[in-house]
Amino acid sequence: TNGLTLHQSQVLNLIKAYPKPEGLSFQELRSQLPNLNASVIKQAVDFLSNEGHIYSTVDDEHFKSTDAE
Amino acid sequence: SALTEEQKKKIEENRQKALARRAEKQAQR
Repeated sequence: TNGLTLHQSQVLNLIKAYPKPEGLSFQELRSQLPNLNASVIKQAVDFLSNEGHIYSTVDDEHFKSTDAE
Repeated sequence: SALTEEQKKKIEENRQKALARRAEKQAQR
């Protein structure tokens, strides 16, 4: 395993799969993970960012993965 | 794409910072 929780993996996989250069927005994450509440998604985003798996792009609510490219 | 040069520059800077964080975390393990 990659050491991530299920929720963290779900969030990371959606960000990884998103092709546009500005990255995936927090709102889009919420709509694609309707079973998770916003604070759980936010915690996963914060963890992934702190670990360097993802980074913010045009603002603090859009994310890309360091695995991309 | 619709991104400005400034946005592209900021995104690349953030990517480099994230890669550095990732390397740092891996080194701690």
